[in-house]
Amino acid sequence: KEMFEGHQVLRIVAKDETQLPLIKNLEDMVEFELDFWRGVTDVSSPVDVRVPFHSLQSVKIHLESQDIEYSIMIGDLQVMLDEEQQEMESAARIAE
Amino acid sequence: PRNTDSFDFSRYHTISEIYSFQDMLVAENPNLVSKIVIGQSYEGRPLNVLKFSTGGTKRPAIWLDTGIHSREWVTQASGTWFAKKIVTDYGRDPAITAILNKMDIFLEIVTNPDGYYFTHNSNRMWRKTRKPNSGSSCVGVDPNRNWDAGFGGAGASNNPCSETYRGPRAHSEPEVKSIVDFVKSHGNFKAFVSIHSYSQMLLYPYGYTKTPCKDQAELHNLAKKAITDLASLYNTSYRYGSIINTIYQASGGTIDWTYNQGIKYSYTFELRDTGRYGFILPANQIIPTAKETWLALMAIMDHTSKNMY
Repeated sequence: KEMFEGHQVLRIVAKDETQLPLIKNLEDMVEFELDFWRGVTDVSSPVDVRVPFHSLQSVKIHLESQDIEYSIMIGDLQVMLDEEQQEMESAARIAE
Repeated sequence: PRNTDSFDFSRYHTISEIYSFQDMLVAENPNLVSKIVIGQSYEGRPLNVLKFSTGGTKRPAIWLDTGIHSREWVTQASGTWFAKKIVTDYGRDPAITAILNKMDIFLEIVTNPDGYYFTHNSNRMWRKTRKPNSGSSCVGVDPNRNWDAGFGGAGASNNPCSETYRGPRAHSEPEVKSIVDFVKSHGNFKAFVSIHSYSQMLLYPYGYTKTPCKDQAELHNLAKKAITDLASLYNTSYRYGSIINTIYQASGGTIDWTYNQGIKYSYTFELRDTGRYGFILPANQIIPTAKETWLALMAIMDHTSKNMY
């Protein structure tokens, strides 16, 4: 089972149109193994991207070096998945 | 649960629980609901479509599907709730009763069963199908880039390892081909709604070209009405418009193909997340999401039934 310890989901907000292609460039950086949950659309829509633990520092440095604003939407994805799984299991037990 | 009344719609379910729900619903409503298996997934799972019909043959029909991207769990959960809503409201709610007295509704809840099973047992983040790609170690095709509509154009990837890999050729995926064949053989669909999550959008064709579709004005106005009805429940705000103008260029998309087949009312929903959960939407938001989405679906189905073409 694929585990996602330490994976974070970053919410990236472009300041203006010029930053959109900079964010889109991330899609081509396959070494980061990014998973775009919400793709690049326009300035008014945030971009959500899951970043594996091993790429986190590089991606954050990359964003900060280009003055691209981001926040951490999910601090540790596996924690959330564990909660979801526990909730499913406890609800199933109650049903039984 | 021994019947669908005691089915817990407020939590996420495994594929076998959803399949048994479907069979229960059919058994409880033999005069309204039947199950059609339109094909098999790559790994051999049945592609179940629930048909809601009050008679006639090949009546004008409405298609709803959820879960084509397997990790978008709130969509399969909402689809399950829609199925129960239809049977609960038929004969009680005048609007859905009027629709079903002249049209059929087809609902495919688990449109990508292999992917959905995989999200429960191996990788919660899985989006694509599970068919291996020859010549690559990466598995799966994006089933929303595999349709013969602008296939091969910009807005999809040629790389089997990409989440938006279009596949080796159009309709290469059995999960897609089965719908294509079913829609073509039925020949009388008037509306087609494919439901995704998340980003709260209601989209209509096209995604592969900037050329406006010929019914753009009507589809735009109907989308506006639908998202207004949706927002009336919990104030969930949606954006709406053509795929290419509202999100990005996407080739080989489902509703571009259905629209090009002549199914005018072709829409894609992107359901919640209203907060910061993304695909891991808490189960306590399933029913509110389903309820608000149903208002939008009713607007589209009502308009379709009153504007036959």
